[in-house]
Amino acid sequence: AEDPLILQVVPDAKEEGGFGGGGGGLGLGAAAVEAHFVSFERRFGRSYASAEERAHRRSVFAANLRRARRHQRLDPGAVHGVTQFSDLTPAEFRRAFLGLRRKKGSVGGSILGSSHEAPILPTND
Amino acid sequence: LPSDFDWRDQGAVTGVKNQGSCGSCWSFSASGALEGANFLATGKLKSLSEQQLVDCDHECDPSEADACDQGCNGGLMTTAFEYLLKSGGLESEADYPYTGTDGGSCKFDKSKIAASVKNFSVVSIDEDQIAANLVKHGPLAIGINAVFMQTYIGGVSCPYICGRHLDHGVLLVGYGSAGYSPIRFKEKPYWIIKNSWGESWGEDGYYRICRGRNVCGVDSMVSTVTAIQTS
Repeated sequence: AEDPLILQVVPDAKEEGGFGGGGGGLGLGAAAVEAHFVSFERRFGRSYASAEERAHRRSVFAANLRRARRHQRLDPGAVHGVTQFSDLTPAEFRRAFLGLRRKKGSVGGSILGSSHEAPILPTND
Repeated sequence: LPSDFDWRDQGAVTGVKNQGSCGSCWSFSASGALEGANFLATGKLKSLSEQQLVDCDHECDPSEADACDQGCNGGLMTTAFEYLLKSGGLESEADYPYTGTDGGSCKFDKSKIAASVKNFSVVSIDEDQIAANLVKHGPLAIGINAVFMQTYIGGVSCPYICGRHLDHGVLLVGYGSAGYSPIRFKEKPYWIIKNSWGESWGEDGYYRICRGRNVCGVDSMVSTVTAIQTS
C-alpha cells in the first residue's frame, strides 16, 4: 500500500543476453564502449602494462557498465555509473577495498556478548 | 530525537580519507568513531592513526581464536576497540601516518597517544536506538554490504534487493528526514555514511542510504565508543 508502483527491475532476457557488438548487452557498439573506456582511463589516470591487460580491463569495464545499469534499475533513488572501480571485477573489488571480517554465526551487533551491549536509550520527548 | 542530524555540522568529523588498495576499512571505521568520541570528550577534533591499527592490532575474537584483526586482510571494529582498551589508545595521524600497506612492524609509541577509549558498546538492531546513540555518543562504527557501492555516484541509495552479508566497515555520521525517492514520489529518510575511498568517490566521499528496513544490513552491526576526557 505504501509503494503502489510496480516496476520491472530485472532486464528482459533479450536485452541482457549476448555481447553482440561489444556493448556488453547495453545496446552500445564497440566504438561507444571504447570511447567510454578511454574517458575512464583519462579521468582516473589508468595505464595498463600490456595490450592484453588493457583488453581484459576493457571487457571488465563493459561488464561493469551492464552491472551499473542493473544497479540503477534496482536502486532508482541513487545514481549508478562509472566509478574508479569500474575496471575491477567484483572479486577484485572485494579483495582490495573491503575487509570487514565477520564472525561466523554472529547476528547483528551481538558480537561480543552482553557485556558490551549498549543500554537502551530513551527516544521519546 | 531531532528529525535531521549531522555530526559534520558540529565539527566532529575529520576529512574523508583514502584506504587505497588495502582491506583496512575496519580501521578507518574504528578510528573515525574514536575521533568523534574524542571530540565530544575534549572539544578538539584530532585525526587519528589507522596505520597503528593496521600494524599493531592483531586482537582476536575471544570466542573464535582464529578470527583476528589482520591489517589489509581485514578486521573488525569491536576487536579494534578491545585492542585500544588494552594498548592505551591511538596516536595521531601525523605521528603515525597511513601507508596503506601491511607487513610493517608496529611502531606504536605510548608516549604519543592522542585519544583513548573509555568504553565501547554494540547497539541493538533498532533504528531509533541507533539514532539515539548517534546523537548522544557521536559517529558510530557500522558494517554494511557494499555491493551497490562499487557503482554508486550519488543520491539516496535504497535498493529493492541487497544482501545483508556485511563486508565493509564505515562510519555513520548523521541522518536526514527527506531524501527524495523519485520512484516512490515521496520523501524518504536516510542515513549519512562516511566512507574511506577518497573524496572523488560518491558524494564527496559520502554515501546516503535509506532508513527503515535494514537495507544492505546497515542496522545490523553498529558499535559506539566513548573516549577518555583529557584536559
